[in-house]
Amino acid sequence: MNIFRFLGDMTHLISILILLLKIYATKSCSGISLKTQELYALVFLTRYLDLFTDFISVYNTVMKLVFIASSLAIVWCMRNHPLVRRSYDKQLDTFRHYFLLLASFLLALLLHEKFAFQEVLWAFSIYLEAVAILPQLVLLQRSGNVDNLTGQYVFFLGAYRALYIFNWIYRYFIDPHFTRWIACVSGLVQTALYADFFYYYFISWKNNAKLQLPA
Amino acid sequence: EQLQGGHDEL
Repeated sequence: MNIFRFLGDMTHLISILILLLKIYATKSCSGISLKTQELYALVFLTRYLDLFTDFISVYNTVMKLVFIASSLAIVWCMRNHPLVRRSYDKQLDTFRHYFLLLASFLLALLLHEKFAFQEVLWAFSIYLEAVAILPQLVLLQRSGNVDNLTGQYVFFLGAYRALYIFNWIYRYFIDPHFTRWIACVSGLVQTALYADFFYYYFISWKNNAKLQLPA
Repeated sequence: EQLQGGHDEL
């Protein structure tokens, strides 16, 4: 464990707590893409298959459980909670995320560390996570003004993988045999997808203005 | 921490 990865995990946890706060406090999920949340739930379920077979550390196990439980709780809430589901922007959240599923799965069949069930699904979860934010970013562009908590949520979500990139650089210097090309390249793509969001987030922070994404 | 496949990260 290194400081970059720890900060990355904490940033990821903060983003989830912000989303839970928004949904719990405002009983609304306006501006949140259910499709992105469903993709994240799938990312965690396919990545943490080793939850009960490989024990790495208490921290690792606890964080995996928190990520799985929170992502499922958010999806359940957006689908079934009477107040929350009514605020879901169904007509705006129209990204065809099944293509993301298919593309990630096909790529995982081609590119993986080992052709084994758990490894192919692990690679699938890495590729899927890289593109899972797309429905959310498209929804933000369509819904124009972005409420504060939603903006913070997306910001921390993007920042966590950027910190992981520093973690991979650090681990490479510590141990040149440490190569995680799949996670690293996907992490770069994932962070790059946030580039324009980070730009508009920075502008809104500098001008102390509301976060506006161009349509 | 290194596991087979090195999946020690979240």
